Amino acid sequence: WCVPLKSVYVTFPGDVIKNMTDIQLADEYLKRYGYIDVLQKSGLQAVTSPSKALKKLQNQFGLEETGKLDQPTIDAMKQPRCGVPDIRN
Amino acid sequence: YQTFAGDLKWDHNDVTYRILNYSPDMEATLIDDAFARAFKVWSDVTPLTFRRLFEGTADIMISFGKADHGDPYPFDGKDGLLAHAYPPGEGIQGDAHFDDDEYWTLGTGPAIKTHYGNADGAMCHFPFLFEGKSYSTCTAEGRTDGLPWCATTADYDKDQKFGFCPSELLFTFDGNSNGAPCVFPFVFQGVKYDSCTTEGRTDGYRWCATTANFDTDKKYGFCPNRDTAVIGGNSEGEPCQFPFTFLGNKYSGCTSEGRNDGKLWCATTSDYDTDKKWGFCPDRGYSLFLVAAHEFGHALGLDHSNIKDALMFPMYKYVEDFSLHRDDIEGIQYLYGPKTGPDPTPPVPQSTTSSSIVPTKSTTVSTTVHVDPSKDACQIKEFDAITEIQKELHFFKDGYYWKTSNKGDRKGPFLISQKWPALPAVIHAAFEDQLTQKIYFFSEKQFWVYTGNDVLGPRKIEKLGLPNNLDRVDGAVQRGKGKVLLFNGENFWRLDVKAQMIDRGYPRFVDTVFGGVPTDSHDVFLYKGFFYFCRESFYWRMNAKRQVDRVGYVKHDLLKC
Repeated sequence: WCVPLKSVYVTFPGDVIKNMTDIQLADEYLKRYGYIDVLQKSGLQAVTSPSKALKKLQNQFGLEETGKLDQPTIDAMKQPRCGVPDIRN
Repeated sequence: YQTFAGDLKWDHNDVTYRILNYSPDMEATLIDDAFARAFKVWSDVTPLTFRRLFEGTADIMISFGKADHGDPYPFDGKDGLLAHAYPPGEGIQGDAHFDDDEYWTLGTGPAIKTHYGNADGAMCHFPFLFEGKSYSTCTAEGRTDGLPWCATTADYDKDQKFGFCPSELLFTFDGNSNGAPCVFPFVFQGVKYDSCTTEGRTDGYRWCATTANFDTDKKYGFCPNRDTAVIGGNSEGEPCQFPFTFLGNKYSGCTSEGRNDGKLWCATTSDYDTDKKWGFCPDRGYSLFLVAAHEFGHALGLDHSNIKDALMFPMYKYVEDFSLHRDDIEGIQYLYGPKTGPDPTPPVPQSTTSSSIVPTKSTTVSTTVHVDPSKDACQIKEFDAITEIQKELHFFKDGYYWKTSNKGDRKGPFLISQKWPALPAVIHAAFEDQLTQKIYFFSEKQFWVYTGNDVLGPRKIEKLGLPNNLDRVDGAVQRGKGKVLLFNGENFWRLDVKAQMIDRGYPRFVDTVFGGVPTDSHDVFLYKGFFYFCRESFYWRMNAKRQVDRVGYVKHDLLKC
């Protein structure tokens, strides 16, 4: 009875919050809220490193500025929030 | 705090707003109230005023929508992103959008205002007892018509107070049917429907016809969500079906199995594996008031703050007793300046030609008194005093008063100075002596006694035996003939009206005699045999057995807003 249950994750139809990996979540979050400029992809601006973007985000949310995708940062990204970007171009 | 680049702000202080549609999660009046309170957060600290428009283009257009809702920034389903708003300007600028895949409440679970029944529209009380069984949701138990209902006190068996819960059988919202209930079955494009449907729409909102045939009559409305309905998923508005089968296992309650986000869900048919119909189980939801106050901050020109306790911090956090953070105040006052002086009072021009809004005393010519129509009792959060005079409940605020009859008709605003010219603008308490029909008014350290049009006073309240350091009387309650209880904060005194003197043995502590009511009530009064203790926009009602049997909204239940 003490054997852990095997969990099966299902992608529910119509569920727009997909079962993303933490890296996918962070990537989308940093772009959506302005920490990484989406124009970077087209090569119009110098690329901001993910580490720099994460530090910016950690600074905004009062977290330790590690520049790494640590657990407190992932937890912060999963919090309900306003859709207005934090950083503007 | 931060402002938007270029310090975007409105170039006028009389900002208008319009509510374009409603969420099925909450009663329209609760939504109106949440938005009005959210605007007041900002108008309390700036010279800004907010006026609601019901048609045309307003500065701030407010709407609920799901996923792709007509702007370049789609919502993302339940949780995550809750709402967004645009900085001041023309067109979409200034507008506020709320994700209707969220569960909108007052922040602490279902906020269900009842209809009909015998509880005067009070909120449901969960859990409540009915025939010895406890209910945490609305139920159709005990009824044959399927209408969900709830008790508005903890014990229906004892108090017998109830009302009906929102359902499509009771009313619809928006649409073109003036709130008429659904008619089932109804025909849409030749197909019969026995329940609300999202067919024919791309926005996921559930609707129904309000006649038997939509194809011929084109009459429809949107279905309010029942409190038992699931949120989001692909079955919004449908109830959970227990037990249901998921991956071969049976579940008789909501589960987080199959998800890595820990959210509770259920199937809305008995077999998820074949039907794939599901939704999230109702939770505490998000406070529409708090989220709106934040979004309106953007609509007025504030960007996100990095101070965690500020309203403009981007993350949602529920707080029970909200007050604006210093950072938010500094931000908005940087843009618009501080509020200066009291609210403007309208001029009172007089003429001798037209009819009167306010009944005047026996003068030979009719006097026109123009009362500012924007003095809307329903927009007032906290009244200076409330009392029953000649069987009508009177609400006093800043030189005006309103009254409601037993039938619930609301009249006003009237000018206090017209009816009782000796009184100051702010009345802190009043009562009508049941023996003599004299009306006593209290304001700060003085009181007046009106007998018809004759007035005595002002006199100092210490003449009644009240302590000379008492700043005011906040409430008055008649206790039998010739005795009145006078309240101030956590103390009360008993006045012998005939002797015009406080009885011995007082003050006494409010909480030793009236347990369970706020000890910082700013209005205390007697109405229909109940004591009412008011704090901000809420009241605590106490029955003759000194039990608090209801907590409700002053404006909904007493003012009938």
